[in-house]
Amino acid sequence: LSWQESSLLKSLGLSAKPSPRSPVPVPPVLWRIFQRRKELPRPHQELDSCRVEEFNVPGNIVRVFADQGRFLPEEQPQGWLCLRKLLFFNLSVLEEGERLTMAQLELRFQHNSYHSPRPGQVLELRLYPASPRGQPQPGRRPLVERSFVQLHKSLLFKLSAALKDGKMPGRNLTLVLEISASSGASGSPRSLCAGSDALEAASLLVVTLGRQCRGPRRRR
Amino acid sequence: SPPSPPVTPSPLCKPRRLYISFSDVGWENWIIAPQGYLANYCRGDCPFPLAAELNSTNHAVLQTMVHSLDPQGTPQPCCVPVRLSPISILYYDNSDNVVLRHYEDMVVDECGC
Repeated sequence: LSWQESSLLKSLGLSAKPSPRSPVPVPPVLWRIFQRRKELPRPHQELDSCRVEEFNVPGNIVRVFADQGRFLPEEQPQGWLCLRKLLFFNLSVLEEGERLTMAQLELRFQHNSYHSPRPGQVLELRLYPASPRGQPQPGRRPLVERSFVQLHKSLLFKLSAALKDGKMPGRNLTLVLEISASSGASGSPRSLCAGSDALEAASLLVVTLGRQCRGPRRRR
Repeated sequence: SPPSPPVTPSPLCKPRRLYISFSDVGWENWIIAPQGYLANYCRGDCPFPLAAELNSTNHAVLQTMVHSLDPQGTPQPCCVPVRLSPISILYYDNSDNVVLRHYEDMVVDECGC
């Protein structure tokens, strides 16, 4: 790297020049935010670049982390438990001094559920904090507990409150996701679990406030 | 494309066009968008008397007057950005995550002395 390039990257908050190995598609939400900002009128852009209007939170960096976890096969399927998966998000790229202001988990399913559910056909979803090895932390209450009748393309869960006071959850975030059929429903557990098989991917959108936004603003 | 500053060759302090192309600096494989942008820069004279449209500070007015009396001893005031706009950049970071980052003060909209 020439020194000019490295000093420019540093001023942009990057320690080194990225070289993507397997670039993923751009998440539509980021593309929408980018396009909306680009189309704002210039030059009098009364834009606060330290706030993400779309989520109404302070922040100047929005990242989408892909799940790097795995299914926990050894314990499924079991009874009413349809799915048990370790969700693992590597947050080590977050820099010192960055403050997390929002975290949103997205569970994407392969299809919309077009079948109107049978009466009483309810799925229950729980998210637990877990150790990096995927062990739920005993006695911990679920971060999220929700029942739903119909699967949509994706389900969104705000985890900001669960991640307490914006403190960085360490270098990674590990959760255990459980989807189970409600034990009161009629029909075999297997048929009731059919919908949960459609889980396609999980991702975590994180908004942070970088150092540039936390210090005093430069005066003219 | 965004409106661009006029390009008449006036010697006075004003924004000048400067388009930064990320592929020119070899960043096209990790910057998703934009491919480049109009950053502009400031150049031009701040002569005495300073015209109102030169966005001058009081000190600049003083300095141009002293410069007109003693050009060797006191230089003209500088022509600098006085109004800037942010831009957003979409890129892949070192872990192949997609990042949208907003950077302040990346586009020169107005210059002054």
